Amino acid sequence: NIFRIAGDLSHLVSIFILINTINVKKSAQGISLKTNILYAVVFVTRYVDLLYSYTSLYNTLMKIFFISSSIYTIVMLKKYSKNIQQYNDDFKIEYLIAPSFVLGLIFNHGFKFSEILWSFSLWLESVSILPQLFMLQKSGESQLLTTHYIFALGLYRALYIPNWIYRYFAEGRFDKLAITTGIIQTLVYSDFFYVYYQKVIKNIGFSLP
Amino acid sequence: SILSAIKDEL
Repeated sequence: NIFRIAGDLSHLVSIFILINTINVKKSAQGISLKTNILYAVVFVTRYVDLLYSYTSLYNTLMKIFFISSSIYTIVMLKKYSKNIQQYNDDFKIEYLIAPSFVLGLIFNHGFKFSEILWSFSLWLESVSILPQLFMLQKSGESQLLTTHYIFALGLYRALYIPNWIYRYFAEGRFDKLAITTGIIQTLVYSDFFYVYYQKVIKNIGFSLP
Repeated sequence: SILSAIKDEL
């Protein structure tokens, strides 16, 4: 359906903006390494099913792309972040990883290693942007491309919400776990979305309150 | 099933 395709496309766009920004500027300025490490963890733990289940060629290619691009991003960020003297990327990610793992243990589709990892990845994804937003807030201002990247990334899960509503009516299917974490993820972005609309769409400077 | 429906997503 249209919402899901649009969501996946905005996810792809966010990754291309990110990689392109790093490569063009040859700098990791304003980009959180920790957020990108969390996304790599999210993709690897969610897509372990690549090894034992097959949905479609689209699904497989996208999963391989997300895993490989997230690892590539980390390598590039590591390479360029050495030169930055004041690198405000100091969010304690253990405060995100540990609760996500506990929530994965509590809410899952079966007490199996693969199901716990899948649930963990959903919870972790919902809060993975926090180091990046934290960094943006600390630095006070940001490059336009960085904000476009964060916007496209947030838009992806936001578009999954109408996708789930559509699927509920069209196919009679829904998943409480995916929807709950998807809504949390969108809420985490809500302040950013509002500021993005106010400042970027109306073409003024950017800062988070 | 519901599970396979959601896991076809990314």
